Amino acid sequence: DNFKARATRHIFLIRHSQYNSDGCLDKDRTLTELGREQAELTGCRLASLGIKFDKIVHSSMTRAIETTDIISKYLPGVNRISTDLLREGAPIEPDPPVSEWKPEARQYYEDGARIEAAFRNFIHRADAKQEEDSYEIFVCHANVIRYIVCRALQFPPEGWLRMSLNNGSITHLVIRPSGRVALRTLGDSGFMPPEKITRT
Amino acid sequence: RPGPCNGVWDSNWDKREPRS
Repeated sequence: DNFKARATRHIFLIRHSQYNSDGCLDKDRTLTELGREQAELTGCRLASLGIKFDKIVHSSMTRAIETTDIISKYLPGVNRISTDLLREGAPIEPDPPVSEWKPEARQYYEDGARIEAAFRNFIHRADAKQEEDSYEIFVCHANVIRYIVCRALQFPPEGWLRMSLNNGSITHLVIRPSGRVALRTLGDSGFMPPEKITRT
Repeated sequence: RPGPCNGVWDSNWDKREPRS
């Protein structure tokens, strides 16, 4: 009994907001003005939930850092942790395949192992020593979030590209002490006015 | 292929592999 989980983990996966995809280097791919507005709306929404968040883990890519900078303003005192594990990539070859997106095979080996490591590292039931329910925010990327959702629900991971996520949207997973997983919301962006919703 | 994905829920899904 000492090794049994007792708490529930709430995982909030946030897709970064709209960014300038023209830049060649990651540092040049900064948020657009609309992207900054979207992040404000997401931050406002998260704050309005009235939850005491435990931490914000974010991808080390520029667009995720900038999204986190804005969201953090609405969640004062919540610790931020940067990780390379959550960087964008090609998690697994999608089925059915798509013609407009064909990464090299080696990309799946590199990114796939890393994104799977991110899943195992961050998505699991609470440790036995965790006494209270936790609420954690992960600011990352569409492919990473879609893969994590497939893995967490034990759905075939190669189906990840059949889902679509808006910028700044909120995906909420609940992991019970029994290990049961519920997807409470997928890509919620209903808190944004329609003209500010994008998927770039 | 990661995970069971055979339609049967694996309640030990997060205990089978090291976390990282």
